[in-house]
Amino acid sequence: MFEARNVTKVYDMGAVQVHALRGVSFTIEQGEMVAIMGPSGSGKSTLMQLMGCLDRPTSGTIVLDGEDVTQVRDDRLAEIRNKKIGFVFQQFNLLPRLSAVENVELPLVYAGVGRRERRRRALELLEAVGLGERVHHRPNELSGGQKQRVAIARALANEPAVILADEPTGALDTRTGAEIMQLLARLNEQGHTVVIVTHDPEVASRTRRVIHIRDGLISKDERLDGS
Amino acid sequence: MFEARNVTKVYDMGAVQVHALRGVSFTIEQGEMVAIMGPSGSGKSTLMQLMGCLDRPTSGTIVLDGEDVTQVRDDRLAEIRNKKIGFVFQQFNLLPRLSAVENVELPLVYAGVGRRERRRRALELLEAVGLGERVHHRPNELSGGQKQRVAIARALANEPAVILADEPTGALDTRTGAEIMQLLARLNEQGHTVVIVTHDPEVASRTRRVIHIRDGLISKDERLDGS
Ligand SMILES: Nc1ncnc2c1ncn2[C@@H]1O[C@H](COP(=O)(O)OP(=O)(O)OP(=O)(O)O)[C@@H](O)[C@H]1O
Ligand SMILES: Nc1ncnc2c1ncn2[C@@H]1O[C@H](COP(=O)(O)OP(=O)(O)OP(=O)(O)O)[C@@H](O)[C@H]1O
Ligand SMILES: [Mg+2]
Ligand SMILES: [Mg+2]
Repeated sequence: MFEARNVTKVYDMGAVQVHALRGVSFTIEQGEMVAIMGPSGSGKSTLMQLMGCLDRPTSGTIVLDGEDVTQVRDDRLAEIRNKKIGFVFQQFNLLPRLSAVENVELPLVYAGVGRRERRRRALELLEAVGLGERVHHRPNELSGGQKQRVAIARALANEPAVILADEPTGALDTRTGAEIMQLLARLNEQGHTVVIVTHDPEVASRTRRVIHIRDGLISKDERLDGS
Repeated sequence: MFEARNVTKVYDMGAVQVHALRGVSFTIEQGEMVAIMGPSGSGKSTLMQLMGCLDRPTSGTIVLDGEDVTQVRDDRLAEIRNKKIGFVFQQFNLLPRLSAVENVELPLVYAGVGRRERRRRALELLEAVGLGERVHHRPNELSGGQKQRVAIARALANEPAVILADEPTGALDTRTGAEIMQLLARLNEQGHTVVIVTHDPEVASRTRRVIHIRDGLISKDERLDGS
């Protein structure tokens, strides 16, 4: 599914260079459920953005389903993002002038899904994350945890093979967070690959493997089921 | 310090009315350290915005240091906000075109503090939240937890009597979160009133009182030291 080899990312700020990732290598098989943990600023979101084909590494390769995504053209990258990957952003990145249901429909629009089916699917997803009564609210008319759940629903719209969730329960109370983890666990049982950046040990304990990142490097790659 | 009496907040969306707060009453004394907990969407941020004089209740009163802030004019409200209150927003609300240090200096600019003293104070605060090496980064060049810490530093710039922090550790790993809680506890020992919205029971356990909100109402007002 995912194979990262010696991936680096340097942010060039002119006078200063920030080495956000310093040579990261790992393999994630289709159907795995993996947590990524590490201190604030250690490179987790940067890694997720590279895996999600939202940005390119400075050096190294990322192979997704046998395709080296560091070598493909931008339009192919956009196609991979839309068809294969569901991305939950750490800061949600909702479109401010669209309602919750319109935000969730957006990936379905790009995928060419018809109007009635899009609406049905988007409403079903919002229901699944507990937002059935907020579907016409715009982002600035939603609470922090409600925005987060719209972002999660949107990531699931195209039933992507890979779900990359950057701190998907960060703004949620324990109970709502547990409901979201149930949802992700169920999708994983159905065969979706799930990668979750989290600071919450509770969330990490619901995965089968934890990749620890520290200062742009993997400090530990830990299997939780003893295998 | 704070006295809320029968506070309501209704968001009027035309066809629909959202009753975000349905009659909330409580008193917080100067020097208390209080947590506010409750499910996503229950009204916590709405309550914080009213306490922080960022918005007005639909009905009811909020008295801050003997002054009914629901009756004062907008310019007095702005003055109270700048002098008495440090607000950490759930979504940070940093100015995108300013660097971290410039963002932290902003309340000091409004308070008329001189250039050299502002810079000294802002750098000291960024150091205290572990961002000494990120002072010239803009918000989009910072990680989620780094943005959160800039927002915290900014709230503390004017050494406000009241610190209102809406989920200040939500984007932080356990250790960095604990450092922030140390900082807030120390400020509380020095006499600052600290009110923290949190989903984290760890954070709540470091306060002496937890106000539980559910569906726009206070469901429980719990003193943690048995007093
Ligand atoms: N555009 C950028 N320009 C310069 N530096 C950047 C940029 N984006 C991120 N950084 C830096 O790269 C490092 C890694 O950032 P990243 O967002 O990956 O951290 P993170 O592990 O997700 O942290 P958090 O847990 O706080 O979200 C940080 O130190 C950050 O300051
Ligand atoms: N501008 C608005 N217009 C309409 N409804 C709103 C608006 N702002 C908030 N709401 C609604 O009011 C309710 C309370 O929102 P609030 O942001 O106070 O919740 P919260 O307790 O902070 O939740 P979270 O833990 O998710 O941040 C939510 O159901 C939300 O959808
Ligand atoms: Mg991050
Ligand atoms: Mg909130």
